[in-house]
Amino acid sequence: MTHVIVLGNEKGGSGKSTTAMHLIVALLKSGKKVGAVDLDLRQGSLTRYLENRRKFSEIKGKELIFPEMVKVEPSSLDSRAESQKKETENLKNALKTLGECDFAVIDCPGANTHLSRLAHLHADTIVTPLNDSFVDFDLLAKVDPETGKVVGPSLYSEMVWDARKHRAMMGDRSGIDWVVMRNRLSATRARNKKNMGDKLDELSSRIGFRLARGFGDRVIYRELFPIGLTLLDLGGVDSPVRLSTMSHVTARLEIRSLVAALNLPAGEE
Amino acid sequence: MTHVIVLGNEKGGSGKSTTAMHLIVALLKSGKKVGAVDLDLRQGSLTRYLENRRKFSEIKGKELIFPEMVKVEPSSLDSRAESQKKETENLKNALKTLGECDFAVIDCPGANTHLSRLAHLHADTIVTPLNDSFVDFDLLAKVDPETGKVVGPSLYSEMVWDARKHRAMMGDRSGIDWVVMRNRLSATRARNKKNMGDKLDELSSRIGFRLARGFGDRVIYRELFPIGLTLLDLGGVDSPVRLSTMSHVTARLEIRSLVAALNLPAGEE
Ligand SMILES: Nc1ncnc2c1ncn2[C@@H]1O[C@H](COP(=O)(O)OP(=O)(O)OP(=O)(O)O)[C@@H](O)[C@H]1O
Ligand SMILES: Nc1ncnc2c1ncn2[C@@H]1O[C@H](COP(=O)(O)OP(=O)(O)OP(=O)(O)O)[C@@H](O)[C@H]1O
Ligand SMILES: [Mg+2]
Ligand SMILES: [Mg+2]
Repeated sequence: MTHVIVLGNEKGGSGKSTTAMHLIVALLKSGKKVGAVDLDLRQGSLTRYLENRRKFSEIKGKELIFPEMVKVEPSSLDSRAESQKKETENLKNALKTLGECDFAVIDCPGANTHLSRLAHLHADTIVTPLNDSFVDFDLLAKVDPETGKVVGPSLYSEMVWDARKHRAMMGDRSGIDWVVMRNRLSATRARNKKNMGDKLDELSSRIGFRLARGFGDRVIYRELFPIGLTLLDLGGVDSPVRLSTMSHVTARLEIRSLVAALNLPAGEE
Repeated sequence: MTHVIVLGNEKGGSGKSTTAMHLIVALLKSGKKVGAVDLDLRQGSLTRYLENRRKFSEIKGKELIFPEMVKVEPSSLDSRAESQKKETENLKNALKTLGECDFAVIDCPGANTHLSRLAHLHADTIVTPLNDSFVDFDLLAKVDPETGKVVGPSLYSEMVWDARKHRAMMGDRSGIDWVVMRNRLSATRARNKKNMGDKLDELSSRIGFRLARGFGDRVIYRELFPIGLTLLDLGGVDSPVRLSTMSHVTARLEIRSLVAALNLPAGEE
């Protein structure tokens, strides 16, 4: 049974593609078979990251570990209803192709597209990265500016709950495990960071997600994009980047903690 | 003649709404009449920022300066062609309503929507904030991973050039001034930051934008969102946030430098 992990957050630039890539490589390194689906059909950051990886491994003659990538074609039919039908079929086929994988990691765009909603419907685990900012938080929940209290869920929480509701309606008893992870955390102890932390704690039980510590804002999470590598690929004698900084060591711990926090099935050993 | 400033970048989370808000308040504070249009119809971060501002000024009984906000209704007709026709009309009417303003600031979504393309077509100045990351850069231009050379323009550059081309086809001799600004710059001197700087310099003459220094990654740019204020609103005796940190002083300079870099018309005095 392929365990589907969806990177979801309607808010752009929250870190979905970055987290998707690092999760994919972490799971591959732990010996799992991993499939990858990029539903950001236009920008395709994850696709680009993996293409860069492919080129780098060819140019350098280095063996690198790859997920099984499956394309999902967009539909540009004039009728929204018709093109959504076609896309539903395309995603179903993509997931069938990945039926032999332990995990299928689906990267969603920062928008409420039909394919993104569909992916959420198929998710066993939804991972939602979140910038340390109330601008980002605003898509999870509305906050009363006067009292600072959470007033109610917002657009993206509704998207996740629609997926949970539809699953229940279809008779599916397995719930969706929703994990929100803080991303691009600054090293400093700003009041804003504490406020965000408090609000997230308050919100998690209320709208049903678990909170994972997440990633700091570290150059190592983005500087290897042009060559398609992640921190986890480094460490060999011929590593293109010096590995010994504190930031790199902490980043490795962050990635490992995230995988642990996701409580993923051990799969067939 | 209303000078139209469009915040554009198809890449999500690059800082469009944040920059839009700070530009709006800076221009208002300099005595200009400013209109605001939020084309991110679903997420509406700019709309939310201004609603929070409205609520805060009512609750605290404080006088705050506001832009003239105009709504542009989305269309959810099933036919893409029909709904695009309706949206084109809605945006034209919105701009007509703002005809008395010195400036109209239009915030675009992090997606290639029809309204976003339309806004680019109407722009006198396009301001494109950009995270210090090749993941973001990838939407401006493709880079050869082996040589590090810029290979050609990418999706968002094409969007800007489509707007420039259409304007020329319609006989409009006034060009669009395209300014790319670096955003969320870290204080450190990372190699990644220098590489990005070099690539941007290389790219600017090649694809026709000017490069503005931009903003550092500073909590002050985001922590006042819940109360709808910006750094520029602070400084009174009853200021809710202590104003004297180095980061705040530098942020003020950054905002002022951005406005200066935009070379905006002085307007009627
Ligand atoms: N932990 C991190 N440390 C440093 N930079 C990061 C981190 N996470 C993400 N980034 C950078 O932040 C930007 C946004 O990240 P990313 O593209 O992964 O977000 P996204 O949610 O996939 O965006 P979109 O909605 O556009 O698909 C990118 O420039 C990326 O390199
Ligand atoms: N200079 C900055 N310093 C600190 N935080 C920033 C800065 N610029 C933007 N941010 C934060 O980064 C995130 C993305 O910014 P913002 O929402 O303005 O981007 P956007 O381009 O409008 O995104 P979208 O594509 O979703 O509309 C927000 O959480 C915002 O608070
Ligand atoms: Mg992405
Ligand atoms: Mg925005």
